[in-house]
Amino acid sequence: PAQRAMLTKAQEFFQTCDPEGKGFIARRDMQRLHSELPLSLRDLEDVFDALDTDGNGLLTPAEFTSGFSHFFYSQV
Amino acid sequence: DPNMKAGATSEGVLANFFNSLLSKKTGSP
Repeated sequence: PAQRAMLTKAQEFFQTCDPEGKGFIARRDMQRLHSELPLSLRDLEDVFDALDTDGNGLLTPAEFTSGFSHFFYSQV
Repeated sequence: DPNMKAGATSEGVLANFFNSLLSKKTGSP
């Protein structure tokens, strides 16, 4: 059940970052969240770099979910 | 160890980011 909750949340957050449903998150999608979240552009850059484990400049759902799962399981 | 420090920092920044997303979701109807 915890894993299902984690995946549901990860999917939900991915859609928040990718509202057009492109299937990936680009750096500028992340920067767009600056107006919605209380984070600086620098913070959002750091978040993007931390999640973009292969460094190709795009976040896939797998990369996003992997980063989120670390956070999720550290909370529970 | 600078690498460990970088890891800890990115963990903090990610926690901050996901917490913000969580409160954004729960904060809006």
